[in-house]
Amino acid sequence: PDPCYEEGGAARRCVPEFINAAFGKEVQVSSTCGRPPARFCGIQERDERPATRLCQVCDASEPRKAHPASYLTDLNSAHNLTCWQSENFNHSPHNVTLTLSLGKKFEITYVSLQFCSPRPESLAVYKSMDYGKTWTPYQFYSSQCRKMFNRPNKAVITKQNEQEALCTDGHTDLYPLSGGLIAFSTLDGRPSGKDFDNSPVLQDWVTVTDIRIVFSRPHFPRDLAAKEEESLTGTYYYAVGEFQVGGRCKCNGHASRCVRDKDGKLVCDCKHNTEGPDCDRCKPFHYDRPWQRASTREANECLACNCNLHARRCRFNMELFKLSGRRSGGVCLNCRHNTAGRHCHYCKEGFYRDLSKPITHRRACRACDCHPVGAAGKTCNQTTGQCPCKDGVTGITCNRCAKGYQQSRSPVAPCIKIP
Amino acid sequence: EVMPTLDMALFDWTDYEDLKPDV
Repeated sequence: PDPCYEEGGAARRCVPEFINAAFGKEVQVSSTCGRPPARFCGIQERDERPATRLCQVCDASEPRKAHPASYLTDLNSAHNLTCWQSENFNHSPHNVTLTLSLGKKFEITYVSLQFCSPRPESLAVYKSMDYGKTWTPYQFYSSQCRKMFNRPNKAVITKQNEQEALCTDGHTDLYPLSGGLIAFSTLDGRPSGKDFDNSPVLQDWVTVTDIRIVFSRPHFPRDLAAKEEESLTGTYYYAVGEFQVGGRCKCNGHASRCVRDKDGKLVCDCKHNTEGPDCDRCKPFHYDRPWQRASTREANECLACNCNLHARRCRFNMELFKLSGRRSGGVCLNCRHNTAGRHCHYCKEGFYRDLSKPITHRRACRACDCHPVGAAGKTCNQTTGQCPCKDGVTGITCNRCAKGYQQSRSPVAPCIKIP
Repeated sequence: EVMPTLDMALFDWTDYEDLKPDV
């Protein structure tokens, strides 16, 4: 069964499955260790013993010692956590950027990072909705929000500023030294999150095509509690084992899956007479009401114009839609088969309705065929086909003299009264 | 009684050349 339709055929809202949209995707990183090979030292904590320094070599040419960006979005195994790692650096702040392109609009619920190094002291998340052309702040983490990002710590979100990036000092502790998590929930704490269907602001807020993470500042020795720990560090790096973006391919409630098109691009498999990469418009000839996103209560499918099989194109007219009580706004274009009207529902001038055929029949309108001399015009009654006859002329097409009249030689008065 | 259809050949178009149909 198609999840976009009820068993009886009625349309209903449908959405693609919830996935980790980052999985298997390439992440552009501004720094990766191993070219040339470099020694790096991490701090290990084991039970309650003092922290110890563990040094290894990062070598991009040797798979067992490499830490490429592909490790950010590969299969996450608890037994063998593979980590991307930046180059070493010894000054602060030091920016390292991760950029993930999803290749399509997604509606995301969370962004999470699991670290192999200590978590950064300051970190920013940005989003793009236009495939990386422009970026907007999504979330900041820092123990010094005002200094680093010029934002207050843990600002209150109201209905008036739901599209504002917050800064928090949560998730920025030095500990754990490895395996720490930073998770940003896009709707958490936003008042309209409970009424997401009716909040275009939040629907926009969760829409992304790209995510950018900027690690701004690592933890430096002054943050370490003990002096002995200070001696364990000296160079710094960022390392992440798992970069996840949880969400759904954005199809506005009109598709249950996303597929690759012939160019290999990810697109929605649109239903409900919609089309576009995100099912964001109505299919041609389905403009009887404006496009709308589906909600849990209403599928808002696009409806075909009613042109009685006499037109292939139509357009939407908002005035007519409002006048109809928001029921129908389609206007047929280029009515064929001698029909006319916004629904091609009557016969054009010079034709009349053949009531023996349904209006959908291609011969539903017949030519008036008014007599060139006997008729006063070429337009007949659209229902009966009766042509307007000159004085003394009769017949549907005005082709005979009436009783008591006879044909004259004058084309202006073709029938004259018999004396 | 069914009257005959108008006979186009009987009309005199001399003064009405501009009204004369193509048929």
